[in-house]
Amino acid sequence: RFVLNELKSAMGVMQHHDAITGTEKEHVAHDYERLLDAAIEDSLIIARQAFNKIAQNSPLKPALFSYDRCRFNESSCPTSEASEKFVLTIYNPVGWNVMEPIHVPVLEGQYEVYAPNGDKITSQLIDIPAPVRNIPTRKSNATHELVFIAKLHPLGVKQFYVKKITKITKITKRDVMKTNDYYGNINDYWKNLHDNFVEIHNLDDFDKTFKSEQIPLPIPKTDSKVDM
Amino acid sequence: NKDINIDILKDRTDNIYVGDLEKIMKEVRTENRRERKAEKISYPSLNEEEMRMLADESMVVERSYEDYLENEYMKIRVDNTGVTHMILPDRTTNLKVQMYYWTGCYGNNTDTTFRSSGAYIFRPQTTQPYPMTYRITGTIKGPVLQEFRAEAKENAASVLRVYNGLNYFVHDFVVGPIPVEDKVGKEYVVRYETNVVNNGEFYTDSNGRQMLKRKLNERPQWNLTLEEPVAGNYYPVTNKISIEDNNTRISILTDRSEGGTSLEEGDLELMLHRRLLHDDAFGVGEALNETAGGVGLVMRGTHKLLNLDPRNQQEVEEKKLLLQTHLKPIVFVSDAENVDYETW
Repeated sequence: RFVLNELKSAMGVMQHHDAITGTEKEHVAHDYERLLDAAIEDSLIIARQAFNKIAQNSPLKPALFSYDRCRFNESSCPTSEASEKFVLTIYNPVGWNVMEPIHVPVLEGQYEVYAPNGDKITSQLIDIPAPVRNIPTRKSNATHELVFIAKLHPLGVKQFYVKKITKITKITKRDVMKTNDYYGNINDYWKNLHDNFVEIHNLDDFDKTFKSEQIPLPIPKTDSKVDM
Repeated sequence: NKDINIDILKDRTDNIYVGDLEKIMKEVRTENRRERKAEKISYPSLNEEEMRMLADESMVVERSYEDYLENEYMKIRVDNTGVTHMILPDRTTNLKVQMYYWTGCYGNNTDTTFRSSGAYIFRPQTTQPYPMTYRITGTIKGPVLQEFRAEAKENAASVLRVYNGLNYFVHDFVVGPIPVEDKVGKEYVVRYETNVVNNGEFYTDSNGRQMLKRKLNERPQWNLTLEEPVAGNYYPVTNKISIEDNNTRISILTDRSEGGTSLEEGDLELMLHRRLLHDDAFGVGEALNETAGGVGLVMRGTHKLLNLDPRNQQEVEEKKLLLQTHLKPIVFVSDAENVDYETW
């Protein structure tokens, strides 16, 4: 209750006519931002406690999971940018069904988004436009936004599981065979590939995944004296 | 765009759009580029970067460029000049999304006629705003959304977006920092220009209380003579502004409170960002010139454009969308490196 009171108190300050219209001095505006942000951040404790309570007996127990709020207002989110698997917990505050486009800032790659029932849902990766001219821009590593449409129930909470499916996609079977010629043992290569890049376990899967001719895989460095 | 000395641009009454930029590029290419670059006197308003932009063939837009953003509800036609039409199953509306800027007055504040435009007072110097010149930067089409991107050299960028399954059109914009090197304060607005015959009438939600009808240069209670023909027609828009005629209602849903009006027939205008260099002497004691990061504020926002038939009684749907624009879903992100899909 006391953290909610802090937010109520901050909202009281924001009723001042200068705060409403934006006619306050610049340093006062910054103070208002500070007050509101601290109050909103603190009141998220309530949401976190609720989610953790729900998740207590599931694999998403609090020891493994932390619910961080990302506002996405400048295409920046430390968690989704740094992690290859993350969960989006989305709360719909209105009392009817909502279809809301969700934009998540991520690094370039291939991503899959799963709805709460485990089904893969349609998503799209779009690049974040470069800043106009050379003006200072957001502080974020995100280069793309992952977009999907979340279908949310009235006042409901839904979780979406997102995973990056590969680090390097631009390789072909021919490149692997070429590398095999160099090293003689494709099994070692597969092990390396499996451990480091993609979840592929046999050549059939490989064929299904990478059918087109693309940019060659960078070949590991070898002794320059050896004439290949 | 004020001083470019090319015949095609001499007619100042025309706005300069991407199509004109293309003509400039063509001229630049046909001449010896090096000579042309050295001849800066011919292009006094272009800096090095803009000269490079004009000479860069990769930025040339094809003359016949025409594309559509579409979903199951609408088709948006775009060409060299940007968006031109919104095509719905039963009707087509002309639509242009154009950013402008007003320049702020500078006075000594001794009298209302010498008042500066400032934090409290919106007082533009001219009765017509200056249009921004757009450059198309790309179109994206995919299974979730289709979007059209453009940017202006005045530090404004627009993304116009259509999502599959959603019946509204989204304008996502990043504006600023507003350049003030010329020592002139500016106020950036966006206009949605349509062919709706609204007879000077438009509707704004009066600080969230109710939709009120506004009429250009009129007040319902008294005879009005406006000393400020532009600012006198601006009204607060908390979430929604709309115009309508017999078969079309265009509504813009904003993501925050803004100033809005309809100064021209069929237009909706919303103010996005302001940067002014003089105090208006109404008490704040400083100019509205916020310099976060040393360069001025950048703002990012979203407008949703709804095109409905007023005869279809879709008010409830519109109000729901309005509320859910204000009360957006709250997203929490959790690192799941230790939780694989099967466990989840």
